[in-house]
Amino acid sequence: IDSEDDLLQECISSAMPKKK
Amino acid sequence: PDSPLVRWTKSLHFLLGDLDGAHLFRTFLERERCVDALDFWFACNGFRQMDLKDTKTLRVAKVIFKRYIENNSVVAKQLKPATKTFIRDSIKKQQIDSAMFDQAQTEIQSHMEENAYQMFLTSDIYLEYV
Repeated sequence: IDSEDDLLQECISSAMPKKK
Repeated sequence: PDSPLVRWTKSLHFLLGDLDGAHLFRTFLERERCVDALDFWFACNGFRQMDLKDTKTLRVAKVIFKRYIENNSVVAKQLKPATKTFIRDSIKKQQIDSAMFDQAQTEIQSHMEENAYQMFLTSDIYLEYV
């Protein structure tokens, strides 16, 4: 099971702008 | 066409839509001790894209609530009481919706636009980068 930190980080990262 | 640096000055939306801009703004917010507001803003966007049928989505909603809203963080301080109550009730009833953080995100975004974003555009971090 993912830790809370991992879940949150994954969620934030999924919304970050992608490299051009 | 405008360079990314020029676009950053047009709106917070442009700044956060650019990887370098988002990173530089984050560096600035870390120094100002209000980086939670930015992380919360991106977490709201990430949450909106999640699959509501996935059990992970409820867990993520709970983590966002616990980290940013339930405590006394910069995010919690900037949110209206009714907005926090709405999210608390949604989680308690397990009524998870893609838009459940939208109002909170709007409030945090307005606060960033009026405060941190304006300060960022005149900060030495930004000016040195330019």
